[in-house]
Amino acid sequence: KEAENAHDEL
Amino acid sequence: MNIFRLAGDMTHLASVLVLLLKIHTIKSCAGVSLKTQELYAIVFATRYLDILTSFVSIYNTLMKLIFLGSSFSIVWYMKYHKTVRRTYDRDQDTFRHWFLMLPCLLLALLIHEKFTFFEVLWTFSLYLEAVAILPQLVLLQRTRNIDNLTGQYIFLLGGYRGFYILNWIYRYFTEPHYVHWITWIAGLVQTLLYADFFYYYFLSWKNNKKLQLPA
Repeated sequence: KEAENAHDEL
Repeated sequence: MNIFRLAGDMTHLASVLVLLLKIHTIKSCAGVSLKTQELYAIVFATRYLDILTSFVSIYNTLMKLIFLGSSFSIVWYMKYHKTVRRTYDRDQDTFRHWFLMLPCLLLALLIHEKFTFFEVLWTFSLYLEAVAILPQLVLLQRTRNIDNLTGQYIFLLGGYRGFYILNWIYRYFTEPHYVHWITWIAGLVQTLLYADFFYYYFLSWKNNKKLQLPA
């Protein structure tokens, strides 16, 4: 879930 | 990463390169709003705070550095470069952009995904980016004729978030639990703000005449 929240978009 | 997001990032990259090219080669920023450039520098500064803490990919970090570097150097050129700064029409670029920041900050404090320092600033950068183009569009209506490069810059800047909307739709259907209403609504508002510009840009392209927004 935590990884999900990390913003992976610019 | 999907083709829509890549297209969006490349379009965004192209927009900042077109603007840097214009300012660096013809040493002129006529028709460009410094207020919008300052807002974009703040957007990137508050959005990429995690550049040192969370590593996503080489591409992600590289693009963040490019957007940070280009936005701050454009502001520097327009404010401090001895030749370029003279071409900045400050008496036309009068949008009170600091008044845009406060509502965005308040909204970010109210509506966010997580109430943490980084997340609130990240949400603030989303809201601010949605309205950051307003000073530029107001300036466009005031300065009758705009050169092609400035028109292309705005067109690409508006188009990139349109590609991102396609990316969000794609991710919604391909990734479970991928739901980010705040990002989606801010991105939609941002793209809609360009609607009338796109219309007049298309007309000028179709009739092959100078781009002019109605006063």
